Amino acid sequence: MNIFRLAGDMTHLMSVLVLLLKIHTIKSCAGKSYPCSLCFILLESSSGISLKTQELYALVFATRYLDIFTDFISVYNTIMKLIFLGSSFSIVWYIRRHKIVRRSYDKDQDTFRHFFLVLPCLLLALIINEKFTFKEVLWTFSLYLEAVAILPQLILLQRTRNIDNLTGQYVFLLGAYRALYILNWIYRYFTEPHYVHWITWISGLVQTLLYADFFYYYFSSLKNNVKLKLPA
Amino acid sequence: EECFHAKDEL
Repeated sequence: MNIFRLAGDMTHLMSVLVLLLKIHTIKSCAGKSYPCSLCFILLESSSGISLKTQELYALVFATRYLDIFTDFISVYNTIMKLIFLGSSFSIVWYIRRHKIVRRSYDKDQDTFRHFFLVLPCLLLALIINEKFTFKEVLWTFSLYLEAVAILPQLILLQRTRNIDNLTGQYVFLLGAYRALYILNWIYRYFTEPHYVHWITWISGLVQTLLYADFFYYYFSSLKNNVKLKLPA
Repeated sequence: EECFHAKDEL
C-alpha cells in the first residue's frame, strides 16, 4: 500500500459518502410537513444523479470483486470491497425504489442506453485479457466498464441546468480517485519488480481522460466562484 | 504469486 493508493481509495470512499449524503438529504426533506426552501428545491429539481451510471458502477463492483470470499488479501481490502458493493447497490435501490428519492430522479433526461457500453466492454474483455478464465475475463470487463461508466452521468450533467454542488463534488471525487490510482501505478512500477499491468493502466488512463473537460469546468467554476455549468 | 499480486487493488 502506498500513499497514492490510500489517497485514491479514500477519495473514492468520499465520493460514495457524498452521494449517500445527498440521498439522505433528499429523504430527510420528505419528512418535513412544510418542506424548507432547500428541500423544496431539492425535491422539485432533478437530483442530477444518473441512475445509469450508478447501475454500471454496481455491475463494475459485482464483476470486480468476485474473489472477495475466495482470495483474502487484507481486512482493509475486504472491508472496502463490502462498502463499495453495499453502497453502489443500495444507491441503485434508493433511486429505483425509494418513494421519495426516485421522485428526484429525472429519467427523461437520463436516457443514455448503457447497454451500448456493457456489450462492447464484454466483447473487448473476451478478446483482450491477461488470462482467458471466467474470473479474469469478468475482472477485465469491470476495468473496461469502469472506464466508461461515468459517461451517462457526464451527459446528464450537460443537460442539467443547475448542477448542485454535491453532485459536482461527487463527480470530481470519482474522477480524482482514478487519477490518484495512476500515480499509484507509476509508483509501483518503479518500486516493485515485474509490476506491469497494461490493461489496468490503459483503462485507468482512458477513464481519467474522460473527466478532463469536467475537471476544466469544475476548477474554473471554483476559481471564478461561479456555479458549475457544462456546455451542452 | 504474480496473480495474487495483480489483484491486491480495489
